[in-house]
Amino acid sequence: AYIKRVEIRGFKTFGSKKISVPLDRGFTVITGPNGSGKSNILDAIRFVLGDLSARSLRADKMSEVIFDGGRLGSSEAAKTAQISILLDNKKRQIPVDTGTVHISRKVNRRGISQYLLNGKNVSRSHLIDILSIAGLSSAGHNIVMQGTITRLTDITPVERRKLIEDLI
Amino acid sequence: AYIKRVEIRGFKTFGSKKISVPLDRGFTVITGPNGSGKSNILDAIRFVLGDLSARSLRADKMSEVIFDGGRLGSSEAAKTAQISILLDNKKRQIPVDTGTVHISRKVNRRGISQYLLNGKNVSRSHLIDILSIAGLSSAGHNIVMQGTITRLTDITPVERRKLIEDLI
Amino acid sequence: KKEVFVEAYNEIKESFVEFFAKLTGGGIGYLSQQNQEDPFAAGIDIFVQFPGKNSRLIASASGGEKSVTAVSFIFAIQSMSPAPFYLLDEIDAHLDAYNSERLADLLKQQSATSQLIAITLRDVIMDRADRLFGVYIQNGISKLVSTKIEEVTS
Amino acid sequence: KKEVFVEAYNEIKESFVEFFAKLTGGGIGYLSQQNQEDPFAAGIDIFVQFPGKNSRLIASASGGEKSVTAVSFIFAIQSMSPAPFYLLDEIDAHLDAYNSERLADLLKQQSATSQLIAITLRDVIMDRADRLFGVYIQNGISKLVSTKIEEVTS
Ligand SMILES: Nc1ncnc2c1ncn2[C@@H]1O[C@H](COP(=O)(O)OP(=O)(O)OP(=O)(O)O)[C@@H](O)[C@H]1O
Ligand SMILES: Nc1ncnc2c1ncn2[C@@H]1O[C@H](COP(=O)(O)OP(=O)(O)OP(=O)(O)O)[C@@H](O)[C@H]1O
Ligand SMILES: [Mg+2]
Ligand SMILES: [Mg+2]
Repeated sequence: AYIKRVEIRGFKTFGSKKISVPLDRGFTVITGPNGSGKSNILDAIRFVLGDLSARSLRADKMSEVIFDGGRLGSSEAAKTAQISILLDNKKRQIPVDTGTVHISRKVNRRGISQYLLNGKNVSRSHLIDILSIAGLSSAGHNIVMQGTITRLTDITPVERRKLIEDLI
Repeated sequence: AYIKRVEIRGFKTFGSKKISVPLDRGFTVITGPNGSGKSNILDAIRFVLGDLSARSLRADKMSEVIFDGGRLGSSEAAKTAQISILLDNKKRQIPVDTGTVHISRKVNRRGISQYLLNGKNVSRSHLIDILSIAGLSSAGHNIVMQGTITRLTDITPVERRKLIEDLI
Repeated sequence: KKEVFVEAYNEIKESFVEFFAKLTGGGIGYLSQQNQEDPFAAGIDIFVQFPGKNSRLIASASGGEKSVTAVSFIFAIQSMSPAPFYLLDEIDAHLDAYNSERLADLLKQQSATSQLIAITLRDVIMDRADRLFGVYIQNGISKLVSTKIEEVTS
Repeated sequence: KKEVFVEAYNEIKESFVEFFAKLTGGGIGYLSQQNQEDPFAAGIDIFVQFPGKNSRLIASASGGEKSVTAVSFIFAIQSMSPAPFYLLDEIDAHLDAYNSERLADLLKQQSATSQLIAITLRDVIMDRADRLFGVYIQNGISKLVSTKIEEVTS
């Protein structure tokens, strides 16, 4: 169940004009200068998978991930941030009977999020249940945020055992 | 009160044959492959300045900083780890009446440390009192360990204010 | 439950040795249960022996050595339980040239098993990409340029 | 006591703006007291405006941006209260080429005020050293080679 593409609109440094990021099923690499938006793309993926922690998205509250207008000024700020993700589902790892699964999340300035699954409104908890069956989550050993690679070596031996327990 | 040189013997990857590291009063740069001993040199400086936290030296207990013999085997392990540091004191920032100040610390396999100040045995607390007058300490905003540079930006606003308070 | 755990643990343990050797060019890394009879009473240690050195607990390792060890652990878990994708943000930040090169090769290899999306500032990793995106910013707005790397076949 | 604090704070505040501008090529960074009347009741925020962007609290900044901001803060403190020496272990780990170059220049400059000892894997920083040490390991034992960089005067 890999990610075919991510669509970003009004999220962090991504303006109101939607940007579509098609991902390779093998090895995709993202590069660019400091502050250009690389980590923001990864934040977008975690956001659409249901991350509730504004803090882990480097924001004080969830509404802060909404594009603030950039150099064009706050009059050009977005009203909502929206991320969509298209997941391959040929092997039906996600318990939804479609060959690809489309997930979308939009947050407004009051910090309220709406989720869509294949175009249909769903509650976050329903979405999380479905995603977890496929091993999809906004956190886990498979997501290494910037500066955290040595976490796996710095955790305690007991935490390390628990990590393995949680996998099975 | 800058560091003129550091002498390392039996400490971490530094074997029983003493190594003397003369430092420039301006800009000294240390480079080399992963695991070659660069950060160990900085650990040595913090160690001789009285660092009591084995954990911050990446050891479980203080005796673990003693050279373990390397590829030559544990028969070649050192019995003690010793660091000496020669500090410039022309401006008498350190309240000792010598133009340079020599500080030494040796730890044995039972984890017991001995401190020497200009060749004379002193208690750690006496040494710490003298060093702190000169603004010398094994921790502080002037010592940035590997992977911690963004700490100053990640601390809370209140912690940041306290940092400034502690300077005056 | 204990058997399920032990089976998973042994599989990860075995893969860890393999990946660590690959990433370090012959180093010996191993996991070790602190309590063999009752694994749930204690934790799991990581011991590493880098080429030319002694075997030591991971805590004393250098920044680059810890990064290499963590990556070995991640792919060891992948062997037993592959995640659908991996998001890797600048995991090469503390690696020297020699280790970055090995990491780049390993990422390329492992991307056959799971989708890998990696952020890097290093050429050696960009060079192995199937698809490469350059991100840049204009008036505070991110823009992307894409380079799909195709095999040249005449 | 409050006056002493406010005086120190203002000095650091002013220097921070200066160093941030230097390190970012014209960016605007500033400290801000959360409670102006009673500074001890609250904390100190850092706002940063990188060239081409809006002013934002430091929390949302990127890894490289945070590194640059932290370094500006360290040297801002140095202006008011210089430490005898600075130990800087791979503070450039997350910087791109452009920011590393500016950092290298700044470290060279500030080494006139206080002794700086920096660990790096980057050429651009090694090139500015007054003294450069290469560390390598043999049989698990560290060895050093030293290159003192002398001005060539004929
Ligand atoms: N809501 C928002 N509106 C506009 N800009 C934002 C918003 N939230 C965050 N940003 C900006 O996003 C930028 C960070 O982007 P990101 O973390 O993706 O950079 P990066 O490319 O990963 O850089 P680095 O190489 O330094 O890690 C910061 O400049 C931050 O101010
Ligand atoms: N008591 C000891 N005896 C022998 N070796 C030790 C001891 N303590 C630590 N080491 C070794 O020191 C090495 C770490 O050295 P150090 O942290 O200085 O590397 P580094 O040059 O900073 O590398 P990097 O570029 O990856 O940060 C590790 O291989 C570790 O096992
Ligand atoms: Mg980043
Ligand atoms: Mg190091």
